[in-house]
Amino acid sequence: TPSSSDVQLTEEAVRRYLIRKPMTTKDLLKKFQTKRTGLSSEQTVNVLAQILKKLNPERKNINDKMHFYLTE
Amino acid sequence: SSSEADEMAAALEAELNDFM
Repeated sequence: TPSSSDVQLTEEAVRRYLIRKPMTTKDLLKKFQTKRTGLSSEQTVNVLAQILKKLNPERKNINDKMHFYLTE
Repeated sequence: SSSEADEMAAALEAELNDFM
């Protein structure tokens, strides 16, 4: 039987990460690795893009890299 | 692999660029 994924890519999960600290797209992708969510790479990119568009996080550059963050 | 992560990050940023 397939083991249930231990990580879920949801709006609430993304929100919690971005409230905690600013993250790059790569940081976020690391939190939702395909082997942990059970999603394909394409699904991960599409779902994460939809969630970020909806959350519309603040952006700032840290070390020349764009980071997203949310305030409560 | 890190190159797959790079590709995914690039794809995600490309999707978001239309929006941002």
